[in-house]
Amino acid sequence: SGDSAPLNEAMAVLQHHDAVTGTCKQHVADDYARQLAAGWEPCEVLLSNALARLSGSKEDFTFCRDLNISRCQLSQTSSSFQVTIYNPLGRKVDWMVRLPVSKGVFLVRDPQGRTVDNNVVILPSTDRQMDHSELLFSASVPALGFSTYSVTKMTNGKLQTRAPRRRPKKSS
Amino acid sequence: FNVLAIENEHIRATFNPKTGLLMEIENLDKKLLLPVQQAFFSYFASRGDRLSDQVSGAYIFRPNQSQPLPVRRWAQIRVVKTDLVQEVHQNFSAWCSQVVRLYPGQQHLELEWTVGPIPVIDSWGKEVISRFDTPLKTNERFYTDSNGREILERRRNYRPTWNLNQTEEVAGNYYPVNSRIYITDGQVQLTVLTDRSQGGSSVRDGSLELMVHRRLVNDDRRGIGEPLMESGSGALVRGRHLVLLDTFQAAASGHRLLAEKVVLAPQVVLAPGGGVPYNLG
Repeated sequence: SGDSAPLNEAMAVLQHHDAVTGTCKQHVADDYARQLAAGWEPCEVLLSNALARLSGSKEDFTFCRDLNISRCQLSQTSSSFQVTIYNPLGRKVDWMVRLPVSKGVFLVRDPQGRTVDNNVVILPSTDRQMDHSELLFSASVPALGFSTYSVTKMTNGKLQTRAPRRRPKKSS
Repeated sequence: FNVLAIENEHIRATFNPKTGLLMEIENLDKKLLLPVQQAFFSYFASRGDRLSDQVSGAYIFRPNQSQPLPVRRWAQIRVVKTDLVQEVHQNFSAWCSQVVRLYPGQQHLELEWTVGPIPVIDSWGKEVISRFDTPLKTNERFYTDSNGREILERRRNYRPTWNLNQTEEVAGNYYPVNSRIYITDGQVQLTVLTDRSQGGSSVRDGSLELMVHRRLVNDDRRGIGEPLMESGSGALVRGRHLVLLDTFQAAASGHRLLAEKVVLAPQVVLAPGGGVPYNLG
């Protein structure tokens, strides 16, 4: 079961001035990080439950915590996946989604099943072993709601695998 | 290149082709052009001097000289231009790089910086800043916020409620920046939104700086009992500055709406797909 109380508590602890300013001892900083990480985990379950209820579909949701450093196991290894974007703002937003992927050509569809323009950008890296391609597409998300986009990798202009079973899914 | 620029329908950012540094920002809607040079600098931490034995530490920011040193005077660059994004990748050193980015329809310039681990092998603590230099006549004034609620006017070497005897030229003019800092000459305003709380200042007229990372080798004797020194090889930090150029009259509506989008940013959740129908029953 999901629970937001541990993250609430961790956030409350982190109101202390040495957490806000970073003036704590290193072992205290490590403990703050531990409390935040432990608090986030049951929140992911809570969010998964909420999304399942709102979308009417129970999925194996993945929260990519390392997106800021272009790392996400699911998007980098799967040939098809779904991207759900939740907008906590009280107005519609258009948002550029950036996801690390392996090199290739992708087909992106919006919640209405229409094809969405996308680009794969190859990023410079000092580590030549790592693949640093990122998939970009613009997502439109309603106020205080979410949109689900589907991404499928293509080979030689054809879908590499069957697209995930499509269910009528609109922005909610 | 003769001219190196990225642009969309609202903004053009021009880079010096020799140095790779940002040179100019233009608001195409309002036909505003502002020379802006942006680069990274580092203040070397004080170890105490004849005026005071106070060293720079976790609590105390005290650089040992008023002029920071550039991380490098030029950046190795790479340009990426596609239909959906235009980016200039700037590499200043092995521990300092930045991507200047523009998406279609976007009214601000995005600067995604990556700094660290700060080298301290020379036994000098360092505090790294991103500095924007413009010719704006700002009359010793700049503006910082308190969680976006109240923007306060800050005046260099001045306090509104007492006669200040300024003894720290740089640190004495640093203020908390929770979400934004700006400078203006009454006509044009340059605003920088941050994605986290940082220290910021305008040490010279037309200049605006934000501290992005710091690593120190000495304890400042204020009770922590250890220097601000990450264990292992050190921390690598990535963050974003969103830069807006607008008229003074229109700037507030622009940075307030943009800040809302930053604070309440969309959350991305992935799933392999093919889930089973779900309802409460």
